[in-house]
Amino acid sequence: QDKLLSDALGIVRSQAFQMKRCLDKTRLMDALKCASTMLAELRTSLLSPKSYYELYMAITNELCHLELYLLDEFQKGRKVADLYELVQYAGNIVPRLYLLITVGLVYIKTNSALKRSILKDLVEMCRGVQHPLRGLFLRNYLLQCTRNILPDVVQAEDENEGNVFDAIDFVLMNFAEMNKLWVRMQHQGHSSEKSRREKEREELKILVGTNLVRLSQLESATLETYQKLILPGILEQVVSCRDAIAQEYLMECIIQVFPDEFHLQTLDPFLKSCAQLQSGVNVKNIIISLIDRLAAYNQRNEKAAGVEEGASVIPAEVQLFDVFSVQIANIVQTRTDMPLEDTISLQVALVILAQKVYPDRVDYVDKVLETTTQILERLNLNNISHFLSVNQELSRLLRICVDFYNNALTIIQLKNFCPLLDKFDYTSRKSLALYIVMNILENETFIPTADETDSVLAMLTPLIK
Amino acid sequence: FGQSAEIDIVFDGAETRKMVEVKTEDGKKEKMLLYYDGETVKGKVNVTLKKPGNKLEHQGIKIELIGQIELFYDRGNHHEFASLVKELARPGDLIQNTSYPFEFANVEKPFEVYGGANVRLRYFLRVTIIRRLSDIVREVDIAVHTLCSYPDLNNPIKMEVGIEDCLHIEFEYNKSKYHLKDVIVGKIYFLLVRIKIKHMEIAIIKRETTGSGPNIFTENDTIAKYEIMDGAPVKGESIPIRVFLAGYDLTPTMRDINKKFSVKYFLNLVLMDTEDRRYFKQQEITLWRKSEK
Amino acid sequence: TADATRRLNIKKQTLDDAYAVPA
Repeated sequence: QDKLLSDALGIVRSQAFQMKRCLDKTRLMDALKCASTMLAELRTSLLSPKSYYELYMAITNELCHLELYLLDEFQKGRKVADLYELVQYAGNIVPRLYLLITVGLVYIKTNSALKRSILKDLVEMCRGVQHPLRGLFLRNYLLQCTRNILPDVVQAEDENEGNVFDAIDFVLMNFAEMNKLWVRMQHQGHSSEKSRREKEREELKILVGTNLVRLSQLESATLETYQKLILPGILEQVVSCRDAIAQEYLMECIIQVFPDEFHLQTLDPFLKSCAQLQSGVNVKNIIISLIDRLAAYNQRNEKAAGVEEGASVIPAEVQLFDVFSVQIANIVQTRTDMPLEDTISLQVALVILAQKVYPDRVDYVDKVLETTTQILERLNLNNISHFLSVNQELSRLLRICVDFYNNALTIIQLKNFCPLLDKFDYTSRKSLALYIVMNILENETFIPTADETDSVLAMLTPLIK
Repeated sequence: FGQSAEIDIVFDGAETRKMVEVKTEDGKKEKMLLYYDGETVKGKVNVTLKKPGNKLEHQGIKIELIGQIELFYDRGNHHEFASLVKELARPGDLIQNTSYPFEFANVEKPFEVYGGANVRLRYFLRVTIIRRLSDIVREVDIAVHTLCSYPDLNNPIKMEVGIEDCLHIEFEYNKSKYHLKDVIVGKIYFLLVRIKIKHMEIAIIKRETTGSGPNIFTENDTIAKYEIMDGAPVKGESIPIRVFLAGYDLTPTMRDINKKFSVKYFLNLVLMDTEDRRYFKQQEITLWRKSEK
Repeated sequence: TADATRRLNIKKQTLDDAYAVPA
């Protein structure tokens, strides 16, 4: 790989040098020929993604000179007639399209009335490169070049300049094509090299993710646009691609790149999509990372808004807890192959959400405990051994209740705490009882009535009997 | 030997008339004045005596405008399809440099000039100073382009082709007749892909056929190879085609010129698989020359 | 650039086809 890469880089250096010399002598056609020869190095099938990336960076770096030269010429009024047509004479499609993107960009920058038609043309013509690796990098180049020129207004004076909806179409189209190529990589080559291929795909995921970043940077994209256009456009690709690597990464990407305000208003479609993901996808992590983000968002805004402790800044109409609770139940139901500890982890995440966002809604926590108990009952699980990994998650569920309230009197209000506690084996119940006692002692919890004492002692039975 | 003379043919309006390059027999390109069918060809013939003062005896001076087809495999005979002659001078003596105006009015030039692999079609003016021993002859070629008006019927070409259980595509070109500066806009739609495609290209093939009956000569020449896909699509994929013709060395389609030769053009869609096997589909297109104005 | 950006309309590839495993 090093040898192949250094040979290719050698050619790039010499062709780039020639190209710049030709540009200095304003011999544009010769410069384009050098550029085309330089770009022809990107036609290789011999480089690994890592090496290809090196080559791509070196070459696109040199293409900047060409772009700047052309921009300068165009701005001085020396427009090269039909340059957009001229570069299309290149016989090889990879060099041709890199040049077309470069020249198209110059046309757009010097005449915004061409923006809409050229953006559309570029994203369509890149379809000619169906080779996954080469197609991914080509389309990434398209994304990089158009980074700051995507139309970002709702209403353009001149419709030829395009508006934010054109930009969304452009990026969604590019995203769909890149995701298609990225997923297709999974099926290339021999099954024996599956792990190497998956590693290579991991290295390339950022290329696909950049499309979502681009979408998130569109200022004029309102929440409504996001709800109606952007998110559905992304989710339909993510769900339909039926590829675990892509789905896991892209769902995570959606959470990271788009604002929390948007997530709050699109929980339903997002979580419904989670239910449809491939079985190999770790849905738990996706949901937990979303809950963490929203909980953090709530915390951040609570402080910012100076809202008194306990109230939430999540808009009342967003029944955050209910939505998550229903959708997680739906996910648990549909994803029958989900490991039990994942299911329990989701319940833990729900409790955390309730405690962070609706700290005084003890009923929410109780509801989670009830759901969890029902799940165990449905599985006819009792006397759960402390050796089981699910036991750990279940204990965690109860512990975070104890820790959060630091008040055994609240715990006994949780009607489903004991029923759930009873599902454990003796050892676990004993250690949980100890945990509760320690909590009472540390917090010097005062238990005023006989009934409450009775309830507390009931939890501590394993320590007493 | 005795007196001799130089012959020059000066065309009226040569300085403003368009010049075009025409491939000559040795494959080189020669610039020539461009005339169209029906245009008058006129100018002057300048005869310059080599040795001024001496007289030059001749049996007459004539100028001919010839259109002929030369088939390279049978060198000898040229097939003249146009032949006009004008007498410039009666037999006599030339004692000084003289110039003779000539005019061939509204000359019919039915065919376009063509320099091919096995055939050449040319128009030229030939001035002959007829002498007893050896005539003095001068030939100057002129170029002729045939123009078409917009073809009335110009349907897109759309066809499904395939190899059973391997490859099934539908290709479409936006027209069946393209002018020489046109753009071929098309697409390839993949209905079934069960071969490992490496890439796909479209080639423009020029096919020149000369002769008839037993000795037919066919010469295929690939004018352009244009990659339109890199890598392998899956079912349902549409690959765009956009080929600009202006940059290629093309002539209009010539069908059965004077029953001597034809020049046809084909789009050759070629798919290459990972074992370098080629799958292709040829499709004839008609090329025509559109007037520049 | 009208001519230079001309394309035929294409059928949208279904999502099933788009993500199908190459045959």
